[in-house]
Amino acid sequence: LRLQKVELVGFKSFAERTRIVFNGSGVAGVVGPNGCGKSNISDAILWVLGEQSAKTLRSSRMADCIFNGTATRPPTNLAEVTLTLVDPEAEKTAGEAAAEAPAETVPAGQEAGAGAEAGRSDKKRKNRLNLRILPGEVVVTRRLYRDGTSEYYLNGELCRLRDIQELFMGTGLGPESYAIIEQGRIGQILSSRPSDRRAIIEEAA
Amino acid sequence: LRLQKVELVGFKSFAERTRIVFNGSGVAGVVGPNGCGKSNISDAILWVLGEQSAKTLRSSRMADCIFNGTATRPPTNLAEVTLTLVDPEAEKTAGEAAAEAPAETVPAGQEAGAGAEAGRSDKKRKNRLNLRILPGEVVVTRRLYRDGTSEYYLNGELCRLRDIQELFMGTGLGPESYAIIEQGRIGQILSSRPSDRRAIIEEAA
Amino acid sequence: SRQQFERAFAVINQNFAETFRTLFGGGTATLRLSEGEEAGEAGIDLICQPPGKRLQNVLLLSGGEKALAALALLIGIFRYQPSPFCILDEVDAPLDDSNVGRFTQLIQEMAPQTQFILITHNKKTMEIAPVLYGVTMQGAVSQIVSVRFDDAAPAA
Amino acid sequence: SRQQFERAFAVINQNFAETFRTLFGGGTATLRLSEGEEAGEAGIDLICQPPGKRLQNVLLLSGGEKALAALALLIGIFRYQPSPFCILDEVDAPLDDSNVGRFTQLIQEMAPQTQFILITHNKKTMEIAPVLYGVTMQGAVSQIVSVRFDDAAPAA
Ligand SMILES: Nc1ncnc2c1ncn2[C@@H]1O[C@H](COP(=O)(O)OP(=O)(O)OP(=O)(O)O)[C@@H](O)[C@H]1O
Ligand SMILES: Nc1ncnc2c1ncn2[C@@H]1O[C@H](COP(=O)(O)OP(=O)(O)OP(=O)(O)O)[C@@H](O)[C@H]1O
Ligand SMILES: [Mg+2]
Ligand SMILES: [Mg+2]
Repeated sequence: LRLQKVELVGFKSFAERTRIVFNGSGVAGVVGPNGCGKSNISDAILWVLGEQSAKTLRSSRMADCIFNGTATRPPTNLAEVTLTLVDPEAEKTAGEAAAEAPAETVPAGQEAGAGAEAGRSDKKRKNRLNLRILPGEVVVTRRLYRDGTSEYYLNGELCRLRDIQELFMGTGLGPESYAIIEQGRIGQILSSRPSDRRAIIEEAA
Repeated sequence: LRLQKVELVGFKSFAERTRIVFNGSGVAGVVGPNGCGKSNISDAILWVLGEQSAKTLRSSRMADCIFNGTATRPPTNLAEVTLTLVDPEAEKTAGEAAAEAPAETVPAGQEAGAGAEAGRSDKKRKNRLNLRILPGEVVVTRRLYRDGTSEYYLNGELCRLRDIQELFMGTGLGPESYAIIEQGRIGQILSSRPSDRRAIIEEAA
Repeated sequence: SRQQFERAFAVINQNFAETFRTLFGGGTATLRLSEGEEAGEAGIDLICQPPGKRLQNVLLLSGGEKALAALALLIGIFRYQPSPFCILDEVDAPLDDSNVGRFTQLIQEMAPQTQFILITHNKKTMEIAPVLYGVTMQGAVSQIVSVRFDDAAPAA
Repeated sequence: SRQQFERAFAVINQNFAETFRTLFGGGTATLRLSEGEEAGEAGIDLICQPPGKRLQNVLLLSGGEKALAALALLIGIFRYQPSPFCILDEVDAPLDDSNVGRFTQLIQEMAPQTQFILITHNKKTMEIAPVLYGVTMQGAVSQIVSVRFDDAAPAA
């Protein structure tokens, strides 16, 4: 499996639909001033993988993850993050996936699966989110509505949180993953008691 | 009062007598690779002002502050730090103090008050540490021997820790001082409970 | 005493607000006494509004914003009880270039009254120091060399 | 299960030691199970020896050395259970230039197997990334622009 793209809308400071595409071009840097939203991207990925503790996401409650508005812009009612991974073997046969722009804020009004992909065949879209799933792609979507409703989707079809967690078990992206080292995690490791550190190894085992 | 110099020997990684002179030339930067001893200088100043908690000095016991040797060099039996402050009014009349080098590792074998000052009159040296005290200077010395003995000196004369603490009360260098913000202190302020933060203000009040 | 605390709190709150504005280039911040069952339980929260953003508890800000707000509090307390010198150990580590610029500007404003000693790895911070003490380790023993930057002499 | 823990511990300990050597350019390090009254009380200590220094508990090292040792542990665990990508958020903040160099070298060694995403303010770290995602805030809303550095095209 390799990472293909991350798409977020209404998640924390990312009010507008934002797509980040990785093209297997090597190390990716994320840069910008303090407070611009870099760590929020890493929170989004933790969240779509099934993080259930608001504290880990630097929030007091899960609803704090939904864009909560600015002086000139109202809050949204929905936070949605979609993570696309791809099986390199199956992808070799597809070939078209490489055409997307590496990062863009999708113009307002476009829904998942529309936009740059609108011109392609609709034959493959028989899933609830109307996503176009290419061969070898694994697409995970999580939604949180302001009324508290949560939804999870696998390849565009409604599923349970547990299905997502089971899918990723053993891939290094499960609940005890060390794929994401948050800002301050290093300080946490050092200031924790030795038994907490042992728990870290026990989780990974 | 203004800061004149700091001298340390046998304190943590500063095995050799080291003198740091400040000449009122403005902001001083302390730079160097990870682990070279920069924070140890700030520990030395905390220590000579009367810090009694080994934990604040990143040690498990006070004896950890004494140079504990390397593969090729034995531990020392004594840690000593001397802090010199000066009253600018009284100093105007003196004028000679500006001649010292701003920072140097004093050649081995020289004791406090010797070296660059050896050529000057011995008239003023009627104190136990044989220090030459210029007009307006306030010189605080702390020693710790490996057998656990502690000594404190004010202008070269033996005194109690309490005399040093009382001297600095109200100057911003007393026990609740915010003159030294250690590496990680900022993280501590943020991760402490609101009542700990209140205690910080209570101390300062 | 309670009166003493309230007087100190008022001054420190004011200093905190002003220092915050300098470090953030705007915005507002205040200390708020939070209720507790007993007087001993009460705490202090830092309520901050970086320029252009909404008011929120400091704990919800970004890593660099939190560091800057906490520094504003510590400097605010320092200004209430100033001392001849102030040592800041790597407080600039999480800051972006423009925040380091505001931090160094604050230090330069306060420098005439206080001998600042800045331990740092940051080149922009080093640039405001007329004298640098370089620390090295040789055979696990620390040594110091000083370099002075005058208008007259080129940097060593 | 106990057996499972011991097997994981052995591999992670090995990874930790190797990663430590890469990040410190030498030295040794080991995880040590510390005794506790009950199995649940036992903990893990990191016993480290940076090149040229004596063996000591990680808590006695300098700020930057501690961060590097903790990173060696986290990467050691990651290598035990690798995933398609790894996000490191400002882990380079307390490091001096030469340690940042060793950190980036480690990342480049692991990059063929893993998509690394490095959130950073450090220019030396940015230099090893063929693609940079620049995040900005406009009206308190985040935007992203990407810049690709090919051999063919000049940096935007
Ligand atoms: N639900 C939300 N709605 C709107 N804005 C939010 C929400 N949650 C967080 N934010 C904003 O996101 C910003 C924090 O972003 P983030 O932590 O990603 O910054 P960063 O780029 O990592 O900065 P640093 O370099 O300082 O670590 C804060 O200003 C915060 O106000
Ligand atoms: N009693 C002692 N005897 C000898 N060496 C000691 C003693 N106490 C501490 N040290 C050494 O001092 C070094 C730490 O120095 P210090 O914390 O000042 O580093 P630093 O320059 O602040 O680094 P960083 O930039 O990473 O914060 C450690 O390598 C430690 O082994
Ligand atoms: Mg961040
Ligand atoms: Mg340090």
